[in-house]
Parts: sequence; structure tokens; C-alpha cells
Amino acid sequence: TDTFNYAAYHTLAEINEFIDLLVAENPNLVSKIQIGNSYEGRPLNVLKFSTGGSNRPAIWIDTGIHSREWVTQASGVWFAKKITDDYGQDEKLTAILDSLDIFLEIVTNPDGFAFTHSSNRLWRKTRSISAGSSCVGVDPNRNWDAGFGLSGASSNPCSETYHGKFANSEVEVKSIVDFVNSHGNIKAFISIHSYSQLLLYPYGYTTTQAAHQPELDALAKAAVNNLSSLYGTKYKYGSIITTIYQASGGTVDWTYNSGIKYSYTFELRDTGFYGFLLPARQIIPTAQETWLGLITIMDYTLKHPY
Amino acid sequence: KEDFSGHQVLRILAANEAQVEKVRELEKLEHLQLDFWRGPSRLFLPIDVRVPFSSLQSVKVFLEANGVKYSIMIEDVQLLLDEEEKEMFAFRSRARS
Repeated sequence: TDTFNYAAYHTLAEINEFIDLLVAENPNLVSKIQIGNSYEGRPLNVLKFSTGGSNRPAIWIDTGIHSREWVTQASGVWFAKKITDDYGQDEKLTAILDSLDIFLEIVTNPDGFAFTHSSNRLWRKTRSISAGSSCVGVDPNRNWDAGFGLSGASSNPCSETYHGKFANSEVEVKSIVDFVNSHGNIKAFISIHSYSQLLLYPYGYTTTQAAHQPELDALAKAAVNNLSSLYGTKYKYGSIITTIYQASGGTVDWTYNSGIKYSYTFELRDTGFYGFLLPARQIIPTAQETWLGLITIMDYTLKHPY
Repeated sequence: KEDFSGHQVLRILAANEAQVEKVRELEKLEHLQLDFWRGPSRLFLPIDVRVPFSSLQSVKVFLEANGVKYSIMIEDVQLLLDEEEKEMFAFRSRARS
């Protein structure tokens, strides 16, 4: 994986090949867990980084739940390599991994991602068939059991923010729900999207403030400051509903309501005029700056157990 | 493969809540087939929307008629996609060699 090109976009097959190679190179640190299969039968692969112990407190990171946000899956690949490179070298990451496990799902919506390569580069949703509709797919960030179906999602199967027939209807979502519930010791949950340079925390479906809002806000501020220190990329932070708009059925609202205090959504670059079509030359700088934000949250999680 | 020739991405700068509401009216018109890359938000962040060629004229007239400022963020989506694909292909053939 030293010769893998992190400054290019890759296909699903190339990313899965990278995952297997990284596991083979680091048998004492990295393993691959399949938490289920997508609607079209593709494996839902999660990388587990662990230095021992069983059922340790853990941190979850996912990228690519919206398939067209290619810079996120590409950043996820870079994060995976960064973890294996830095363990034993970087003091902060080593301390984190000596006590916590890290789970990283790089291609959280493989059917959608494959479709962006084969048919429609701007596809966002899953590829499930909605009975009775000619439109395909559900927005996997509106399908969680947190304010499901409330304002901030669409009941129209043709909409980009269609919430699906019922909460967890999408197997890509249900598989994570089941994994989190069965693991039972996830302490931080970070879901990575693009674009618009935001670091968001619950809630999106209600104006009610999260019980830990001051702490989440202070940690978001520290993470954004760290992130911006590298290339000056300007981020805003705050709760989903006060910062952007009402969004119901969202990932981190469910994880927070499930007791995972440090629940965050990143919206990575584009700082310019490319939107989802961010040039590949920006992958590595985007991943590098985001990593500084992630390390801040993971380090805080380690030092503030609950 | 879906072809996005002629599709443009407009960057809309709403000046106030009333103008955000105007943009939200557009969002409801399904026949325009608009794809909001960044939807109307609290912070008056720019609103980015991909507009198919067939809807371009009517969307621009609507925005101008309502005094809503916009710029063309991406002139032709397909050109950018072609570039991205070329770059991926070039990388892949280098990797193979």
C-alpha cells in the first residue's frame, strides 16, 4: 500500500483490493469485518484497528454514505493508511489505539458508489427499488430512527432526500445499527460527507438542544481550529438544524440518541467551484486537514471517558 | 452513462430569508429536475444547484425576475466529468505500465 496512489479517485474494486492489502500488511493491527451485504449484494466492509483486548471502547468513522461525495471515500482510504503508518510513531494516535479500537467503513454505500462509476456520477442515494415507484433509492442520511419521517426529509421516492418506507429500511443503514447495538461500547461516531466545510453535531430533526451541547460545541471548535491550522480552510460548526437546515432521520441524531455522546458529521471541501467534482489533486490536502480534526475528537474521547 | 452535457451548476446568493423562500419554491417544481448540491441553509451559505439544460432558461428568468443574485459555478458539468474520467484513466494506465 506504499505505492497505492492516494491522489487519485478509485473504483470500488480498487478500494476493496486496497483494504485486503492493508489487512495483509498489518495482521497485528488491522482486520476486516463484514457487517452485512448491500441491497445489491455487495459486502459492507469495515476495517477494525485494534491493539488487543476484547470489546474495548471504540470510535466509528464512516465515509461515502452519499455515494457521489467521492472525496470522502478517497479520504477514508488515506485515513486507513495514516493509522497504520502512525501507530507506534505518533504519540497521540498510539495512545488512542493503546486504549480504544477504531472502526472505519470507507464505502458505506457500495451500490451507489458502483453506480457513480458505471452510470451516473452524481448518484447520491442507495439503489433499492421503491415498490410502486419508477424512482430508485433512499437517502441513507434520512433513513435512521431519529425523527424519522419528520420535516427535513421527503416522502417522495423521486426526491434526493427520500427517507424510505420506514426507519432502517436500507440494509446499508440497518447493518450499522445492528453492529453499533451489538458492539455496545462505541464512544464516538463520526460520519463524513462533502461538501461545504462544516462540522456538525446533533440535532438535525429538532430545535431542542442536545444535552451535551456546550461540550460538543467546544470540542467542535477545537477540532475546527486544528483542521484549519494546516491550510487555512475555513470551517463553520454548530448543530445541524441551526447551522444548515432541518434534516430528519440523520445518522448522528440516531447515534447520539443511542448514547454515543461524541457524534459528529463532517462536510469536507470544496472551497471553490467544483462541488462534488473536486479535482483529485485536492484529495490528500483535504484528507490531511480532516485528519487533524479527527485526531482532536478521538484524543478528547480517550481523555474524557463516560 | 448519464450525460450531463449542457447542465450547469448555479451558485445562488440569497440576500435574505424571502429570497431563500423563493429558491425553496423552485425546489418544489419537480419538472425542472433540479439537483441541489447545497440546499438553502440557515447561514445564508451559497446555494448550489445543478440545472439541466432544458430548465436553464426558465430558472435564470425566475431568479432574475425575483432579484436573486446567482453566478455560473460550472459552465458544463459533462466537461468536468470528462476531465475527471480522463485523469482516472491516465492514472490507471500509468499504474498498469
